[in-house]
Amino acid sequence: MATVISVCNNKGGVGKTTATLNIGAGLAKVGKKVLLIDCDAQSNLSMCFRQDEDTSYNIGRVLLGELAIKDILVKTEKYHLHLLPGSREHRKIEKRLVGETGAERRLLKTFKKEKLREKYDYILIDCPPALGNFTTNALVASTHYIVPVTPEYFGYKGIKGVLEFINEIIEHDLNDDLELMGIIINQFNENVRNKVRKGIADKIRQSGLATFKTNIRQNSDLVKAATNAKSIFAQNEDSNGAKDYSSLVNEIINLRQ
Amino acid sequence: MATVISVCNNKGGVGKTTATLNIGAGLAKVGKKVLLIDCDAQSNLSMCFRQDEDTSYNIGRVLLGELAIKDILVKTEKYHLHLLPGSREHRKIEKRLVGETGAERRLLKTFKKEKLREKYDYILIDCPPALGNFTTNALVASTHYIVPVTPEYFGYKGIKGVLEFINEIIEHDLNDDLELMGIIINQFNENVRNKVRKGIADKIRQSGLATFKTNIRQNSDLVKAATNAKSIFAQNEDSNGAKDYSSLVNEIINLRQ
Ligand SMILES: Nc1ncnc2c1ncn2[C@@H]1O[C@H](COP(=O)(O)OP(=O)(O)OP(=O)(O)O)[C@@H](O)[C@H]1O
Ligand SMILES: Nc1ncnc2c1ncn2[C@@H]1O[C@H](COP(=O)(O)OP(=O)(O)OP(=O)(O)O)[C@@H](O)[C@H]1O
Ligand SMILES: [Mg+2]
Ligand SMILES: [Mg+2]
Repeated sequence: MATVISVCNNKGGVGKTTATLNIGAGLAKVGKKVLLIDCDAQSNLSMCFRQDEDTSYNIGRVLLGELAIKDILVKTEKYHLHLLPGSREHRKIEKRLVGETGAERRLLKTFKKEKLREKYDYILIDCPPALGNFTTNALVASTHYIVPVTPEYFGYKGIKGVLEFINEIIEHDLNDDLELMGIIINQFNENVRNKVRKGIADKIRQSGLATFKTNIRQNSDLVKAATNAKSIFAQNEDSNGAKDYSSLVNEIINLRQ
Repeated sequence: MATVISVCNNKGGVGKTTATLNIGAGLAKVGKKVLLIDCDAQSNLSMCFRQDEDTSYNIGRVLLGELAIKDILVKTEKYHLHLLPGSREHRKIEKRLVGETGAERRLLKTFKKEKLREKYDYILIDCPPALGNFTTNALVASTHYIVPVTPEYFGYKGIKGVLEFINEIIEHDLNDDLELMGIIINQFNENVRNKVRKGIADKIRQSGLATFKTNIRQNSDLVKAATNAKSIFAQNEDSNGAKDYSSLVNEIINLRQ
């Protein structure tokens, strides 16, 4: 049964899409069967697979019951890394979905009907910078969640809001087993002299919340990779980004043992 | 009558809050009467005025009709810079508001009832990284909108989605006069050798969309200022951030002449 991980944080621009892409690619690189799902109307993850951001073959339509998984599934050549694309259409679909029966459990229902968890080792879901219906669907269908954070004041303060939202999902019996896999401290170089960032990174580690040992350092290859619709591993194997995401992937795999 | 400006972009982390705070402070510094409104549940703008992010005295409650402007108005000592705070409560308020009559025009109605546009020269509204009901309310009540963008692939691709959303607001006669005041190219240093960023900044300028002449350079003082709940002018008058935002404020003032 696949481990299902929502990558979420309502703070914008913290590295949700970058983490989903590169954790997914890193897991596939070591032989895992991986499915990525783009639940963000911006469709940035889907752009990294050269998908049209206006495609009507998207996960939103599956949640509405208009399409099946096989209609929208995108496979990559090299590894067992598949994608269920997002679309800008999601903005309107999300509004429609809110009024439907079982609106919060549509993705979970799709997983069950299509036996998706039997077909993969890991399913990763990229969430929008909002705590709306698509993020709810992702979390209700997940076994774990990962919260990327940049060591900045607003980002640090925002963690509480994310956890509160998730507690509500658990309290309302939408998902009893949802567990924080870890906070990723992103764009942080331990040896850089920036006291503010170091202070916030320390606060996060001392908060008692599960936090990955691996920090993801600021690395321009990560930006280049996204622009070139590649994973960091395809962009530059020797980069800090590739090393950090490899180490993070190892942490994730070792958790499951 | 105040110029009302929504600062919006569904792409996260591009500098919406930083721009709202520092344009607002810059306008107040040269003697304008300025009102800032925090329409984001994250309440990052309100944190810059040391407001409690869980306050129940927030603009969301005014939109629901439960409070009046005078119940929530925050004034600063030095200049004529006022704030209508946000709150994390906005997440739940937004869900409730969606079902109410005139849900999209509540802020506009409040402006009229409280004659807010007569009391200020500029009203700036910080929007969340989402195109939901609060962003709609902000845009329906605005004369102009500003879109901060960082010169990165995802950010550039996202501009189309924001403009599409705004066209829908205009098409459905929610606001006939809404005008793009300008795109702000944020975190961009003209002389830095980064070809990717330069290439995207050029594309934005060649797109034909109104774009401010002033680029906002990457500047760590801007991050420090937000952490210290200060404007860039109070943090460090001589910083690149202060110079860039002063120059941007001059462009905005000259537009009105
Ligand atoms: N470690 C890093 N080093 C350098 N740049 C990074 C790093 N991680 C992410 N980025 C860049 O930061 C920007 C924001 O990242 P990304 O788009 O993944 O964030 P996000 O949380 O998905 O944003 P949104 O909230 O809009 O969905 C992107 O341009 C990305 O390339
Ligand atoms: N020109 C700049 N130079 C350096 N840092 C900047 C600059 N502009 C913004 N920042 C920093 O980038 C981060 C994101 O900015 P900000 O929070 O204002 O973006 P936002 O668009 O409001 O984010 P959200 O989408 O979450 O609302 C903050 O830590 C801020 O301090
Ligand atoms: Mg993203
Ligand atoms: Mg903001």
